[in-house]
Amino acid sequence: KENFVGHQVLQISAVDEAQVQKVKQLEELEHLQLDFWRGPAQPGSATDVRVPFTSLQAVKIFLEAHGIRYRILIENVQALLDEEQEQMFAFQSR
Amino acid sequence: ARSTGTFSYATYHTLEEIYDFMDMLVVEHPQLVSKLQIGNTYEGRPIYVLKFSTGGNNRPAIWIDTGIHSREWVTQASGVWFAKKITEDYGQDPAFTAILDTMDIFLEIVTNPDGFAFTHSKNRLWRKTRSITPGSSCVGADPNRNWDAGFGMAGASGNPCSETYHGQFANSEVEVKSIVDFVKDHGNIKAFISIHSYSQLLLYPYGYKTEPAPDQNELDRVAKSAVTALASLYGTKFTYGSIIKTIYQASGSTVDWTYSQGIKYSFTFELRDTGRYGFLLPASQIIPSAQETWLALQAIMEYTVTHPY
Repeated sequence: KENFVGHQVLQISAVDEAQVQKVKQLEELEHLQLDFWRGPAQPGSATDVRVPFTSLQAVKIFLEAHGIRYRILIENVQALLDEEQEQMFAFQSR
Repeated sequence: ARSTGTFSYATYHTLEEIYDFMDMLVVEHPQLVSKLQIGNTYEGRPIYVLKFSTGGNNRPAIWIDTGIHSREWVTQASGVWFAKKITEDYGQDPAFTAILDTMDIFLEIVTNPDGFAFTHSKNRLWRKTRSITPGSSCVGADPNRNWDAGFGMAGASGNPCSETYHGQFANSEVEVKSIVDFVKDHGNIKAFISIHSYSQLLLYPYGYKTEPAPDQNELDRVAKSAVTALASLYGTKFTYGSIIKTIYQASGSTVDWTYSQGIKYSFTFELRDTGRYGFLLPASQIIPSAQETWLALQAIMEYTVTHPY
């Protein structure tokens, strides 16, 4: 199974069109292997992006360098996946 | 589960469990429910649609699909709950009974079976189909960018490795083509509702162009009544509007194509999110999400019955 240890989901709040465009630039950087759960839309609407562990530092520095606010929506994606599997197994065994 | 009565709607299920559920429902309600196979997936899995009908011949119909983006698990789980709800409410809830006495309902619970199986076996966060694109090592296309409505325009990606890759050509994904053929063959579908998660949105055409849909005002009124009904249960607030105005440009989307076929009441849902889990919504949220969404669906279905065209 694909492992998402250390992957985080960041919720980005772009306040103006210039910041939205900056986030869209991120989307173009294939090597970061970003997975946009909720794509960059317009100022004021959240953008949720799953960031692999290896790209976390670069993305956070990029956002901070451009004064784009973000918060961590999911601290560790794999932990949530493990919880989901445990819930399903617990139900099945019950 | 031995029956749909002992089936648990408060946990996520595998493809096999959902397919078994469908068969149990048909056995338990042979006069109301039948199972149609509208095609086979790229990897050869059957694609099933449940038909709820109280008779008549090719009655006007309502289409509901869940799970076209495989990782959006709360949608397939809600689809299972909707199926059970329909069998419970018919003959009991007067308003819903009137709907099913007038129209048929088609419900495709797992619209992307290959992707769904892959989310259980290899990658929980898989979104696309599992088709192979010649010349690329990346697999799958976005089944909500593969429809013949503005296909390939801005708002989709031509890169097979992208999560919004539109596919080699319109309807290249057999999971999409199967629905297209079904809709065209049936010819009397009056409402088409495609269900995604999350973001709490109710969207209507267009996604690929900014000009308003001819029925913009009516669709907006229907959407408003639907999200008002949805919010009445747990207060979950939905935003509504055209795809391009509410979120962003998205070309080749399902409801842009169904609308182009004359299916006026074409909507896309994005179900609830608690702002904490995204696609990994805890199983405890399945039933509340399904319950509130059903209120919105019923509002759209009642409007469709009372506004024939």
